[in-house]
Amino acid sequence: MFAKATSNFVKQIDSDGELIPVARLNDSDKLQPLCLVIKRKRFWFWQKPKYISSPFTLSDVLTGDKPIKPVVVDSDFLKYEGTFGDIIGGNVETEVGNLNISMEGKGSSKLQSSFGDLRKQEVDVLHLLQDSEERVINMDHPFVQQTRERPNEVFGVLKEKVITTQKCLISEQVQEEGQCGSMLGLRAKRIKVSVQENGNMQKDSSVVLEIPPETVLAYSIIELSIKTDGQYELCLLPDKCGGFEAETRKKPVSPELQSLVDGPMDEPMEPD
Amino acid sequence: GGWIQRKRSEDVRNIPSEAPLSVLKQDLEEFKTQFKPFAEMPEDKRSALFKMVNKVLYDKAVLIVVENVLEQLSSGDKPDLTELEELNPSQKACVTALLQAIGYSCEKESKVMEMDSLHRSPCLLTATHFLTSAMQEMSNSCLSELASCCDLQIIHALCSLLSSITAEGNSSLETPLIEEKTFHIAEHLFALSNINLQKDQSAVRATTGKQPGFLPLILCIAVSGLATLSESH
Repeated sequence: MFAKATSNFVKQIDSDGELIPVARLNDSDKLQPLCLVIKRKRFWFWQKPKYISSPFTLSDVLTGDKPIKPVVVDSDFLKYEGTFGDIIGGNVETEVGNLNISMEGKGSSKLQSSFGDLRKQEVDVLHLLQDSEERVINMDHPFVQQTRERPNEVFGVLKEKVITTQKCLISEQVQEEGQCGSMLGLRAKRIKVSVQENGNMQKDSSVVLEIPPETVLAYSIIELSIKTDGQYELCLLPDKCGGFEAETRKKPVSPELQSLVDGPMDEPMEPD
Repeated sequence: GGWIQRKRSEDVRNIPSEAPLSVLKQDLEEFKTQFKPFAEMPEDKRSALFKMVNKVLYDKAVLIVVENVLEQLSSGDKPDLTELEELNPSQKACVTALLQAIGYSCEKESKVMEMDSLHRSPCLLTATHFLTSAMQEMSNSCLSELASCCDLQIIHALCSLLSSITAEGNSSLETPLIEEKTFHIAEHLFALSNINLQKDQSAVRATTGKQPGFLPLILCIAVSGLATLSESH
């Protein structure tokens, strides 16, 4: 329900934009400025990437002791009240072979999200660029190593987030009613319970969630392009993609050829 | 996998807006190749798999778990079954039955085990993953309409409609889509996938919407896969 509400919110205010809806309420605390988020590219090209929050920040995976403290600009964003609902009613009668199938379904669902006044916290990218100069990622950090092993995963740092400022409510009411008559055990549209032949069914549900202040509803990231030695670059343009530089393994060169290039070698090269 | 790799290596083209749906005709032919393992299954097994997939259409939570497990199996990773454990017993049974239908068992110690090679084929895994991942990208309402189309057995008619679209985007309407109510369901399903269907007596014109994204392609994959699965010899 929370995922549905945040997804509707992002669709309304930033369709095809950079904002990523938060799917789990539990992730909200982890989504702090400059925290590391993994972007996982999916198997097929049409699939939307997945974003996985982590308990680490950029500073946690850098070499050296000096942390990068984000400069965050806080601003009013908007006030959001959204009601999404649909009423479905239909009567279908069709003949399939010798069977006559009739189906009647009525249903309504209503999702109401009253997020109220929202604020936006944005990292000052110029400061981040300056602070990132000559900083290097610790490639031996277990989190970096494990992410690097997966070719479809990219690091991103949290650039901005949209948060609630007060307690707010998300409520969902579902009302479903249906009638089915056929020689087959058909399920009526949108109704998940199985039905007896020529049966009636009704299902209602109502859920209310109270969301605390400072809950993150959506965020955006800057992808990181990381070289094998740990140097990193912030991908500031939308078409610039991050990732880990592939390790190139030097081909073993025969000692004779090597001597022609570099002069005689001190030690023979270990075969790979 | 050749088609997928080709698509991955080249820049993915955008589906043009307000264009005849024939722009996807070549893709539709490719999908038929992807779903060949379904066509080659014995009829009883294919029918069992179709029933499982049809069931999954009604429950997005189950669909998400199925797709995740299949993605991990396809990538050669050990599946993480945490999400499976969070499902209720009937949803869990649905996931395990579907996995079993393609040759994977997940009963022992919550691990996904490969059944003997007679029951399992990597091509079948890829085809099922291809279908479920397309379904997963669909909205709940779209899945619900697709499920209705399966129940009303009009998936084949939809697939023929997609296959017979001319360069101008026209196709002739066949039974059972001639019927007003059935056509209305198809029209709604297509509209949810950013495809406009316009009926003109016994013909229909299909064009992509203003901002189609990948949704028309996703619908074509789902319809093509479900049609192959529900085909009888």
